[in-house]
Amino acid sequence: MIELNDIEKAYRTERIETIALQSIQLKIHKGQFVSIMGPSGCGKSTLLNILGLLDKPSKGNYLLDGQAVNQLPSKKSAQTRNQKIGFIFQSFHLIPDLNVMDNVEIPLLYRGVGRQERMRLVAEALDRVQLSARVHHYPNQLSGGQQQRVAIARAIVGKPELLLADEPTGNLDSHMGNEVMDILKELNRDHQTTIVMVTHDEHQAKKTDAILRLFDGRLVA
Amino acid sequence: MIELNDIEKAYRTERIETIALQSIQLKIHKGQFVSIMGPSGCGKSTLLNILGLLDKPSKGNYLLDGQAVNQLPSKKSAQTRNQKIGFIFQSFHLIPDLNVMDNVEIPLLYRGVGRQERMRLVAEALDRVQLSARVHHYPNQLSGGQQQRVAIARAIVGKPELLLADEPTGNLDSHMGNEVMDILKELNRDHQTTIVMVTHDEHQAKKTDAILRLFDGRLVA
Ligand SMILES: Nc1ncnc2c1ncn2[C@@H]1O[C@H](COP(=O)(O)OP(=O)(O)OP(=O)(O)O)[C@@H](O)[C@H]1O
Ligand SMILES: Nc1ncnc2c1ncn2[C@@H]1O[C@H](COP(=O)(O)OP(=O)(O)OP(=O)(O)O)[C@@H](O)[C@H]1O
Ligand SMILES: [Mg+2]
Ligand SMILES: [Mg+2]
Repeated sequence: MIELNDIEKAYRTERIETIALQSIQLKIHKGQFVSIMGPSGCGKSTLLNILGLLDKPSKGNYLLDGQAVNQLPSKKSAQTRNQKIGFIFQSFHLIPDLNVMDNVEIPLLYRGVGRQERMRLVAEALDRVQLSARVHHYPNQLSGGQQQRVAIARAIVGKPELLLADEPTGNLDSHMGNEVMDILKELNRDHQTTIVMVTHDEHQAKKTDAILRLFDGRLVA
Repeated sequence: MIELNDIEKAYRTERIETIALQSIQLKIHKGQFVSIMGPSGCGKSTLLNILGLLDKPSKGNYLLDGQAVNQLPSKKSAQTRNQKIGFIFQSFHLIPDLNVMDNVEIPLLYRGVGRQERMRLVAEALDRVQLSARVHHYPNQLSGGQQQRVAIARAIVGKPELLLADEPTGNLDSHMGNEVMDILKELNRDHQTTIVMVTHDEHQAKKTDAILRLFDGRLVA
């Protein structure tokens, strides 16, 4: 489903060039659930952003379901992203002036899902992350872990083909972290969702099919 | 050093009242290093915000070095906070239009520390968190864990009497998480810094003097 060929990503600030990723060669099959681990700053979020069509590589190409997606114009890129991909961001990116319910329904609006069905799917997703009591809260009225769970609910509400999760349990106690992993395992098992999860938690990574390790922008054995 | 007597905190949204903390009775002695653990949403950040004079309790009183601080006018409260307290926020709260160096020096500006000494202390703090190579970066050019480390450097740069850390290793790999714990242990041992750390990581909590557990806003055995 995913093929990365010789991917490189360089960032430039005024003074420094950072090679965030180099020589990335990667194949992930439909329905696989893989983890990505590695030290802080080694390129994990950068890799996930490229997979999620949120960023373009400096070199190399990215085939998603056989289609070369890193060269798409931004309108087509956004369309592909909205239809196929769910993303749990490391810093959540909730919309501050929308309440929990309205934040979670956004992916369904992009797909033109009808109002009745949206209400049902949003309620279901919020129930899965145990936040049904907070539907009318605004993000700044939630704890850190509750914000993370809203981000999770939003990413899974449309049952996307490809789910990208950037440290989805970082702000959660171990019990809630296990609950979140159960949700991801269930999506993978029952809906064949392909999942790429960045995590610092070896305990959670061991529950997935494979662990890829990044170091200084490269995949290592 | 810290005495909380019958502390309660209630939040009200349009529809729901949340009793985030109730009947909190707590004494922490100068130089102690304690952890606070508990499920997502149980009141940990709320408790830390009250300890850090960022929020006032709905009931009860807070004595800091024998002084009743929850009743101080906001100007005096800010003064006490700037002089005595360092805070590592769960969501970092870095200033987006200041680079790393300028973010870290802020507590020293509040204390009127001279330029030469500020440069030296900032360099030392950034070296401790292994970010010397990123001094001119802006927060949005940093990884999640690098942002967390800038927040840590800023909180420790002025060697505060009281350090409040809200999940300081949540975005860090286990190796960097251990390095951060070493920094905190060192401050505690060499400078008698009183430290209250919220964490979801039992492994890190075990390195501290005591673990307090919160559940549904109450301290439990
Ligand atoms: N401004 C607010 N308005 C309404 N409710 C709030 C507000 N801030 C926090 N709460 C609620 O108070 C409770 C405690 O929040 P707090 O941030 O202290 O939790 P926490 O223990 O730090 O959780 P986490 O581990 O997820 O960070 C939560 O249920 C939260 O929804
Ligand atoms: N916009 C940017 N400009 C310059 N450098 C950047 C930018 N974004 C990221 N970087 C750098 O690229 C490197 C990789 O960043 P990335 O966010 O992928 O790390 P990460 O593996 O997700 O780390 P963490 O575990 O801390 O989240 C880091 O060293 C970071 O400083
Ligand atoms: Mg990251
Ligand atoms: Mg919190």
